Amino acid sequence: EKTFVGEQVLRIKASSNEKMGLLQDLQSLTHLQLDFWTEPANPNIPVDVRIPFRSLQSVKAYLEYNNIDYTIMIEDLQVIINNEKEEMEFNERK
Amino acid sequence: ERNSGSFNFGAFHTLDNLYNAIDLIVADYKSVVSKQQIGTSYEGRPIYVLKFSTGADRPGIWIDAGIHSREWVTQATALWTAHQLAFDYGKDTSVTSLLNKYDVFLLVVTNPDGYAYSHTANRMWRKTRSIKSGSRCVGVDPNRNWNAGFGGPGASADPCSDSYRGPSAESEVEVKTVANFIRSHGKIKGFVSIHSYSQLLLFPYGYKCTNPAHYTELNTVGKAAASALSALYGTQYTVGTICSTIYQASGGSIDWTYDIGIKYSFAFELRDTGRYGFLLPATQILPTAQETWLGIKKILEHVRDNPY
Repeated sequence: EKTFVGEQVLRIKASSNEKMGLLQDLQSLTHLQLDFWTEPANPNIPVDVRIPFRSLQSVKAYLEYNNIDYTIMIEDLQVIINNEKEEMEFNERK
Repeated sequence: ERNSGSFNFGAFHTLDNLYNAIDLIVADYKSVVSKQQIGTSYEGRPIYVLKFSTGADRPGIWIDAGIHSREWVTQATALWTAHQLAFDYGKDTSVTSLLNKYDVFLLVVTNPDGYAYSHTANRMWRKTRSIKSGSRCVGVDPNRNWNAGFGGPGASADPCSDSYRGPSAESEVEVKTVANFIRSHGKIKGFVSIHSYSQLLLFPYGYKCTNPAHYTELNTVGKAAASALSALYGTQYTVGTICSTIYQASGGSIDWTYDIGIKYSFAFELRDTGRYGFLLPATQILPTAQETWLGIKKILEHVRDNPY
């Protein structure tokens, strides 16, 4: 079973079309194995990206170098998945 | 003895449990709901649609949910909606008058293989589970696989991409099954596809960035639906065409349905508050379902009152 330990989801806000373009460039870097939960297309809609642990540093450096604002939406994905699992097991027993 | 009234709609469930719940709803509301197997998924799981009907030879309205498997709140919302629709018939005047004129078809789990896989192997799985010879990667994005601008912008030709469009339109049996059902029915007048997340209510087009012929009407209906939805908990939706609201994406279901003449074609992107994404806590299932129902009802009422 695939686990997501240390993976984060960043919520990125591109303030201009130029910065949106930089996010689209990021999307094309397939070796980073980013999972875009919402696509970089419209500056009005935040871009949420799931980032494998080993790509976190590169992505954050890229965003900071380009002055693109982001917040950490999910600190550790596996923690939430574990909570979800526990809740499902509890409901199943109930 | 178990019945649909004792089922916990406020929890996430495995595919087997969802299918059991569907059977409970059918057993409890036999006079209104029946279950039809319309096809079989790539890995051999049944694809069940619930038919809400009170008479013969009626026009129909289609609702499907969770074509991308990891959107668990979507399938949970659809199951709650199924129970509500059955429960409300004969009690709620809007639902009663709707079902006295139209059949409603509700597909609770559009991508059963993906749903099962997201429960057992990869919580973040989005695609189907079909295997393509010559590729190490599995699955197709089923919402890039419809015959609407297939292969155009906003869909990937790379089998390893999460938005891989597939080798040809309707290559995925899950898509072909629904498309065949819609074609063979011949009188579907409304089509609502439920996804999550990002709080959007979308209408065609996505494969091109021009407005549909019925833009004004669809926009008005969409805004009324979003407003009804918002009235319950204040959840704000953005309404518009796929292309103008989010991005250009080809091969989507509601573009296909609109282009074959189903004027009222809409897609919901349900809640997230910006904190959980696809991992919305189960405590949000019921509020999400309740508010979404108000939006769906607005669309259903418009279809009912505006025959074409």
